[in-house]
Amino acid sequence: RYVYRSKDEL
Amino acid sequence: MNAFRLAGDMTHLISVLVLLLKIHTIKSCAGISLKTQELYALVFATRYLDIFTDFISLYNTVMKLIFLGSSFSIVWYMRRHKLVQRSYDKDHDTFRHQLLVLPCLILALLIHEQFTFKEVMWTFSIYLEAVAILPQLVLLQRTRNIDNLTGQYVFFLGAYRSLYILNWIYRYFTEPHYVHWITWISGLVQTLLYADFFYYYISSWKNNVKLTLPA
Repeated sequence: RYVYRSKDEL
Repeated sequence: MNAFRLAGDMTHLISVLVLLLKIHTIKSCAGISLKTQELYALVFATRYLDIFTDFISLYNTVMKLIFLGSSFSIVWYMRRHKLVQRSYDKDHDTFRHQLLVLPCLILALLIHEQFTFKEVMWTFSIYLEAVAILPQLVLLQRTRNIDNLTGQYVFFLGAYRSLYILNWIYRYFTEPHYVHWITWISGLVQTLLYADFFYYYISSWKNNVKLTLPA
């Protein structure tokens, strides 16, 4: 599943 | 995840733990701005709306819970705990932080990556975090003797975002299409606001003298 990468930071 | 990002998160964690240690063990919040703590609780509440919908990793979720839990419990301590309240410098912590919330909300409604509730709230949290330290820096200028834990708290809090900047530079050069102007500019503004604090903090540390900020 493609993870919404750009929000992988805190 | 790169080393800069991990170092940034650990530095942020340390700043939170230092503050919790100070408030929980010696029951003192001397020199700490309740306004900044409330702004940070709002930052995390609006940034981590996706905590139960988008699972990134266990690390990501655990860290979000830690930041949410610590920021709200610090606000609770400073508002409700009788003993902690005694050391709260209410007369000097007078920055009108409402003046920060509204402009950030308006800016988030104007400049964002997508016009959805979650995205606008997330963008609002990015803008708000950039200025959330202002009440704390103003309070430090008014506080005569800044104790070590307070100085360390602010130092690590400022350092974490500068490490994030290194992380963004690294990701920009290693990941295609990794461009996030909103986060980058806000993070830069946030770090620049600490510039004079860093200068006085490091020179007080080098000359081994008490940290004082000029009014």
